[in-house]
Amino acid sequence: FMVTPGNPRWKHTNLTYRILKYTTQLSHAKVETVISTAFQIWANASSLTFTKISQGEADINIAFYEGDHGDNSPFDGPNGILAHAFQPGPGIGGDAHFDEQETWTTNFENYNLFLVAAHEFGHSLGLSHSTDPVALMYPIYAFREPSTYTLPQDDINGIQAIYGPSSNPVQPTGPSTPTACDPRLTFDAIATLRGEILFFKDRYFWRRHPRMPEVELNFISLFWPALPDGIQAAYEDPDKDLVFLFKGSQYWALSGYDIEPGYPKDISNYGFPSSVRAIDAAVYYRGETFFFVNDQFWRYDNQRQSMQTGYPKNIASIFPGIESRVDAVFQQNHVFLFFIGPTYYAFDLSAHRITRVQRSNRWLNC
Amino acid sequence: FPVRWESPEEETTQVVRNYLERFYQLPRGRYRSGRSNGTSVVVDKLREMQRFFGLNETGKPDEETLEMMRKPRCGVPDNGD
Repeated sequence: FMVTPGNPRWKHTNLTYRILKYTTQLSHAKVETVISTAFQIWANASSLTFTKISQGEADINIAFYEGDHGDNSPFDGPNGILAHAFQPGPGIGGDAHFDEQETWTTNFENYNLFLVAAHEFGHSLGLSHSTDPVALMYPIYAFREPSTYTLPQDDINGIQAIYGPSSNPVQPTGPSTPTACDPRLTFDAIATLRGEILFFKDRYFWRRHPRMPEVELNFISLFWPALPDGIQAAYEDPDKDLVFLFKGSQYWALSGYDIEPGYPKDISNYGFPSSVRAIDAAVYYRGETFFFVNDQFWRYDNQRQSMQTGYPKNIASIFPGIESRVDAVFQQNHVFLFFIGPTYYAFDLSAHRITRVQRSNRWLNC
Repeated sequence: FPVRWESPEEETTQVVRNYLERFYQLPRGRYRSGRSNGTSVVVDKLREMQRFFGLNETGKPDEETLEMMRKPRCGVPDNGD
């Protein structure tokens, strides 16, 4: 995080705000709810309180303007610059302006007003931009589901650096960017996708492209806003050019950026007994899908669309050396790569044995 | 009047100059293609922007840098002022 140079801050903690000019794209009631929720994000992490007033001079004035609006920082029409805000202080200090020529929404379509407003209010309170891509104060817009949004740890640290700890008896904590080269790094799920490999972790995934040196970290919600965080298993069915993602008893089918209609569905469709309510890992190989649950696995025949008889079997009985619950698995060149904790095991399906054991984060160029 | 046609290089120059002036305090009017005196300032500002976003600090408007410049964002400068 970065505190604004000169450390401007409000001397009082019971701040007032006033909406001077509304957008024509959302009802006043919706705007007021969004603005109040955006302030609440900061109130939860600090000792600050925010009260809406409709008359008189507020600490933080909020308005939607087009183009040049007299503050020496003209807006630029749709996209580009979405909004700006001023550091704490008298007059224009603390004020937040939004570009009326953007499309303002309350869902995943560009641009979600809650996310932009919460970011701008960080400036109104004395924060500058953060270099942490996960942080709310990162300058680039990235969609995250508002209904489940919690302030990232970087922003909590920032606001508390200015105003001290939260007045909540239990100090709030928030998500942090996963550190690719943390030797303890584990993955939630892994799937190939048209030659790439996707490594899922919490609300993010790393994208490894065979011809790109860098491994790219993204929010899951950036590509698939309707998907939940914490994907537990994933596999690619190259014959159908679909990726299947699992969380709990639900699963989704992705075709590139699109979630196939009619999803999520229940995993009982695969023929699992009702006792199975979640999948640890999954991988597709030669017309069959292998599902790993605790110390057992199932084989699903994609042609016949039913489970093979005689399953589940014990994992170690078929894959000697894979003795624990599997976090994630994917297939490459007739080798199953099993990820268990911070280690992966390359199981050669032809030699029928483990041929390599390495740190999981080697796949992230660590 | 004939529409003023901008070569791709000029368009890139425009994008880079606007971005660095707005978000990295590049002095206005400093960066016009072909002029040498302002180039080192621009290279420094480009590197500062690339460092902020964790990009390769080439000092050049390469594709990943231009892609980042085109993303929708907040209008407040990145070095805080």
